Amino acid sequence: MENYSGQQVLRIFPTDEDQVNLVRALEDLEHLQIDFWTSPTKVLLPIDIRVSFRNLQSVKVYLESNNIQYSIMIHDVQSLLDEEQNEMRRNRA
Amino acid sequence: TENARSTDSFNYATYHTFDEINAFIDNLVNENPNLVSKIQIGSSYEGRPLNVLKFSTGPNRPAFWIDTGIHSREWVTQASGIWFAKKIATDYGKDASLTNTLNNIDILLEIVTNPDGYVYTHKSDRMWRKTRSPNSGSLCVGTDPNRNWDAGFGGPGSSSNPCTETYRGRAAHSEPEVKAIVDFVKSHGNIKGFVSIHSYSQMLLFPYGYTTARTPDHNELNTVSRNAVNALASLYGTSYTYGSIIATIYQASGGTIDWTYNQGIKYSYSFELRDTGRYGFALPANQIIPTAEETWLALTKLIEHTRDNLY
Repeated sequence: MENYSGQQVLRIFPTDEDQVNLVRALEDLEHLQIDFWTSPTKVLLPIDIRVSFRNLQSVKVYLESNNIQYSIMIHDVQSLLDEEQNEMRRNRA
Repeated sequence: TENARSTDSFNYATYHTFDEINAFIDNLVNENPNLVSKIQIGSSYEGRPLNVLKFSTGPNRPAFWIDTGIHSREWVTQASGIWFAKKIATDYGKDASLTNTLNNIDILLEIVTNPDGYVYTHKSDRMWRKTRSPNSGSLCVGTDPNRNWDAGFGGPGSSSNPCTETYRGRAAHSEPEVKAIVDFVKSHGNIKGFVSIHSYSQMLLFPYGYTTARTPDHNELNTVSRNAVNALASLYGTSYTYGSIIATIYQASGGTIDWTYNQGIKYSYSFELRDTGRYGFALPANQIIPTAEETWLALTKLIEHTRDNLY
């Protein structure tokens, strides 16, 4: 299985159209391998992105340097998925 | 052991594998032979069956279609689909409205709409969204089956890059999972309502997604959607927004319900189930049943309106 250790999901809160476009620009940076769980759409609608551990700092610096507010929605994706797997195993048992 | 269980002892509060879901489907059919049948409408790219449950009490009826799991990682949708199936089978003959519905129209339910992707989420990559068909000239696999429909295909809100999550595919209906539904809808010819279920941003949407043009039925769809989300909220207070796809979330070309609407299925909707802001696609299993319960209330409103306003 793909391992998501250290990966986080960030919830981004763009406050104007420029910030929406700045987040949208992340989609084109393929090397960052960002998985958009919800897409950049409108001002005030949150955007959720899953970011690999390797690129986490780069993405956070990008957001902070552009004064784009965000919070950490999921601190470690793998821990959630581990819990999900454990529960499935428990139920089968 | 799960495969051998009856649908009464099936655990609806956990996530299940593709094989377990298929065993559930077979058990439900065997337990309700006069109400439920299984139709295989095609096969996925990797050869898995595309199974549709048909709830019917008579021949040649109009139908209401529900599909779940077209994006494979949205596990709460497949799990909700299982719950809906059991609910329909259990409530027929007991719940007056559902009994009235099934005495007049059929309900069609495809629980695992993207089986290759779903199996892949269990075996290799929990966050896989697309189909698993290869793309010639690219190492990246899969097409977004919700951008592969012949409704503004190739327009804004879909991608031509096979390595993106919204890759539209080489042509409209190039994905067998999509083509199977297209062929079934066309051959059936009497589907009056269509709901495609996704997760996780708590929305009830209707056409269009590929154009800013309003459908001629916009006001009616808006009213029905409002009633549906109000019904949904009545159980646990879960707040949904509603509206046309393009006005509510974003421009999305090649989407499922734009195609069904353009085929003449007036009552076409798309759900985005729970949750906002905590778990995303990794919604804990203890939220499956509450999600399914509240969604069923909204679905009931959509089905009833279709039943009472056949066209």
